[in-house]
Amino acid sequence: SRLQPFLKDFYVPH
Amino acid sequence: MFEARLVQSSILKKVLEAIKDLLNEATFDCSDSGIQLQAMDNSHVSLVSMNLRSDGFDKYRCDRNISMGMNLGSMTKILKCAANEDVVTMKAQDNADTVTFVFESPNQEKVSDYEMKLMNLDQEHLGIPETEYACVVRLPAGEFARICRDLSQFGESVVISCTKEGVKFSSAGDIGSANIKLAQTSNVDKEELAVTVEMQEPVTLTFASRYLNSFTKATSLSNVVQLSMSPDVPLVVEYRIGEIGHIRYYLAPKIED
Repeated sequence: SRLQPFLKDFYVPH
Repeated sequence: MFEARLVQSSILKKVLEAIKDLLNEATFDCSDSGIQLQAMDNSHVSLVSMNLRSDGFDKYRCDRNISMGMNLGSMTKILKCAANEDVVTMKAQDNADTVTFVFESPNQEKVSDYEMKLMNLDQEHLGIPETEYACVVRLPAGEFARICRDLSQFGESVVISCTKEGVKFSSAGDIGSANIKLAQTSNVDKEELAVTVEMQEPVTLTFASRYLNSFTKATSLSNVVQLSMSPDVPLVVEYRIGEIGHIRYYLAPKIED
């Protein structure tokens, strides 16, 4: 099966 | 004082239609340059980014930057009160806790105003860097919506595979599997009917069909949708909003467990 990553794993909060 | 007037209120209705599947509320950040919105969906899996440039409005005034947190369910109720051919004006005082929507019929015989309470939303913004993507695909927005709808019958995931020949969408599940191949259009008479691929390297990525389907709620905004993909980074699904701006959706590809 496959996992759905969160967007915060890719972009930094500012 | 903030005031933004749009002759076509239908644009605002379509924008709302395009975001309310993913978001219950959102902050509209208004500045001299226009109106911007960035918000993640409740599960923090996808992100909506919208920009309406001030020069795209028929009248635009924003003396001080203002962030208006809106309940999108309430905003939907109010915009349902506007006829498609109405002119819409959004207004707010500086530091106001309400926003007013004014709808005028084309002949000015009916003018209505609706005041809506604003919300304080503590929303996190993500910094999204300018990115060169390995594949950029443009295709008719209606075709993309159709593909997402058709494939979501098969499985929770859609595999998008892009080569210089074209783009392939696949899904598999309990009932079987499905593949839809779109070849790059050879001679383009009408841009809105074309399938084009700009490719640096081939890319194959897997996405949750539920989110792709939500993104296609923006289909009425534009004839064309643009998909930007690179290995291991979020997909960008972009629709232009007439001559006034754009809406972009971001969704990370699924990874092997």
